[in-house]
Amino acid sequence: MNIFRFAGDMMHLTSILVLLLKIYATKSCSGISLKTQELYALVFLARYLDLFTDFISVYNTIMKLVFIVSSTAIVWCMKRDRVVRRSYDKQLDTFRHYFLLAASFALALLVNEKFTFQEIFWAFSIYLEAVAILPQLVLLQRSGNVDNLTGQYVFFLGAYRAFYILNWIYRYFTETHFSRWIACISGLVQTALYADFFYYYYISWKNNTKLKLPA
Amino acid sequence: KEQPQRHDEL
Repeated sequence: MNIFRFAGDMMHLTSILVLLLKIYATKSCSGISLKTQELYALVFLARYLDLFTDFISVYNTIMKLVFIVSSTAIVWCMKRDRVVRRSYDKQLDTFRHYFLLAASFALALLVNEKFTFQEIFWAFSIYLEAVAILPQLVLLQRSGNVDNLTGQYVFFLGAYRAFYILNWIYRYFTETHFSRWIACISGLVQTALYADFFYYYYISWKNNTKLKLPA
Repeated sequence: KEQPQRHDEL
């Protein structure tokens, strides 16, 4: 494992911790898209079906468990916690995420590394992760104002993707048989979705003003 | 045909 991959994973972990901190400290999930969170929980459940069949490392196994548990806990909290769920911006979170689900699954049936149950679900999770942030970005754009923790949450998620691209570039030059078209192309698409957000995040950081997205 | 690569990333 190289430093870029590790940095990426740590950014990913940080984003989840920031989100948990926001929900726990403010007892509020305003500005957070339940649909995006549901998609992420599904992404991890579909991808880590290999948890019991393929052992890579203790690090991988622990991280997989952490991602599954934390993402399902966030969904549970937003739906069931009686204080937190009152702050959910349901009327703003209207992105039709079932469309993303269906499209990702259809693509996974067509483009996969091998036509097996696990490989199809793995490809599905890669495609779904690439677009899962869309309901969140749409919600932020609709609400206009973005609170600090929510802004940082999306920032760390984007940073995680950026480090994964550096990781693939590094692996491409250091490994002899590195070809992961499915993961790399989906990863590029996923990172590109953050470009707009990053631009406004940078502006607000530079001017030291509150993050605001144009309507 | 080539076997799929092991998914060693998260």
